[in-house]
Amino acid sequence: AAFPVLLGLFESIVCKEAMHVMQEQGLPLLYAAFDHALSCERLDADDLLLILKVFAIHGTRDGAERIVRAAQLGIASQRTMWSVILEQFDEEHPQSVFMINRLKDSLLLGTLGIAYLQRANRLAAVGAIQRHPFDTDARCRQMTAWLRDADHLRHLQAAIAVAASLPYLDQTRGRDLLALALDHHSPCVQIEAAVSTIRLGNLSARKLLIRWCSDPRYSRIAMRSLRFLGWVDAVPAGCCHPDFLATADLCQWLSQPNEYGRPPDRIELMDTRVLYWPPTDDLRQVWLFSYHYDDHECSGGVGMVGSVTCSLIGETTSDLPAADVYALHCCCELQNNGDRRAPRYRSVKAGKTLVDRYN
Amino acid sequence: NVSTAEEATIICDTVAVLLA
Repeated sequence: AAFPVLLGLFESIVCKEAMHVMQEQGLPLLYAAFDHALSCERLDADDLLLILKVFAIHGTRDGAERIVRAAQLGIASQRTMWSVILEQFDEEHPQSVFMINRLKDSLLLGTLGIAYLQRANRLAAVGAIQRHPFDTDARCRQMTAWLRDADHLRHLQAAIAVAASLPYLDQTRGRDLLALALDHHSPCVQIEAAVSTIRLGNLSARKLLIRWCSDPRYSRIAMRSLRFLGWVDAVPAGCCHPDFLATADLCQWLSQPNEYGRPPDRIELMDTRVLYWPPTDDLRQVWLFSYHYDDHECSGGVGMVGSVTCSLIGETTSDLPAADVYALHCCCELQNNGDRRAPRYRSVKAGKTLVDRYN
Repeated sequence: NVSTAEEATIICDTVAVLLA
């Protein structure tokens, strides 16, 4: 149990002298521990991935070599920790190009494979690598499978990354992928494919992006793409209305992988008001939206925007009066802030007492 | 946070003991 805590300290170094000691004395211990774990096949995947994260953060060649070895062996390739590990390899990281090049011929599966594609896209975008490692027939077959996967939530991030990689692929090879991406059932993939189409010189996809701006469920992604392409003026005026922006905010929150993973099928404004909000100690506009998923067991709920965007899934429903929902969110935010006014247990009564005291 | 070389040394020694 102490090991993860100790590893965490390798990521919390705030002075040069301590960093020197950690790299001279600490990292070699972790290299040896990693090598030993591999040689005797006593693999605790959680510990190993935490060690790899430390290696990635410290940016040494010895560490990067071990990350490459673990990736080639496909150790725990489904774990989301691989995203965290490879995210460290940005354009500032001294081993990014080494890592990308050393893994270019390895078939990487699961989260690991997707994270590798995302890294390759990023490094290709800034010109850190000249040839995209997915510009091969074998990798194109893998990307085609990701785009065609019917279980779209499982491979949504992969499909988005494939769509983003298209400007860096040989055009003949990428043509079929582009057609698949533009026709993908997820608008998130279609938007990314539209951006790639534009970057490849076909400006006709611009109107597709503008159209998605007007749908609050995908507006945030479409607007970000327009900004990325330098077309801020193309955002329709109605998309800047506070109610619309608040709806888009909640849709983005609900779309996070650890929430529903996609925006709701329906979303409606339930209430909006200006009130003194105790958790932030200021006067602000807040919104409540009821949302619905057609195919989900829990079918829907209520979300709040204006302070901390979130939905207390399972606690609030659209049957509750708006004041009760605000009361529960108020309790929740105060608890998360460690505020001395926070009640021990969340309840409508405790929240209402707090909100009413200031309003 | 690890803010001195001494603290870093203690952590490394602890890791060494733990891994041994």
